[in-house]
Amino acid sequence: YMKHPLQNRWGLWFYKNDKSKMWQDNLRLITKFDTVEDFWALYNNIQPPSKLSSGCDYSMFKDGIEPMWEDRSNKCGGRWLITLAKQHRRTELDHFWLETLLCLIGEGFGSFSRDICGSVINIRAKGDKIAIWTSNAENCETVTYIGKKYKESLGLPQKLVIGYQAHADTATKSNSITKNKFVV
Amino acid sequence: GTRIIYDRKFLLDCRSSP
Repeated sequence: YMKHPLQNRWGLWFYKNDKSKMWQDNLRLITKFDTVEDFWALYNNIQPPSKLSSGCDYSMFKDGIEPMWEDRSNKCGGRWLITLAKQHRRTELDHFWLETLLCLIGEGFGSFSRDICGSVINIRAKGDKIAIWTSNAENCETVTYIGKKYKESLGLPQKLVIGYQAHADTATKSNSITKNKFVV
Repeated sequence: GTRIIYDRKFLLDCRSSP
């Protein structure tokens, strides 16, 4: 029986908000995998996002990319951001997260998948967030394709608008609102 | 070059196969 190889090796990271520690010390690489079977072995054995405590994150990034803006693969990039209302934690959150992971490991964006860095899910009392990070916020065609395909994969209604924010803008935003570089 | 692409149905089927 041969395992099904993935195009990329991925790392799954966990972040728990412990204010007594430095930010980076709260970030842990759980494990890496590069086959479909190993993905499921991992996914089936970790808590679903809806069970995590507030302030926690999961991140899944291509091997060699760390889940932070500062990483050389992320610093010129941005993210398609899905913000969820509080009541969606029970109903949609885990489903959206799995669909996001399947999009990534299955190279669901075709040739545009080369711009994919990874995905982050933030569990927050004020509303959970899921994002797909890409490497170059200037690649308009690639970013727009990924946004449209991602909306489709999540089954989001056409009229629901999602925004893409460059990390550079998010990092330097003055108020709590970050301007969108693209919307679909 | 080639790219290994799996659709979600295939990935979900792999989850249930032993």
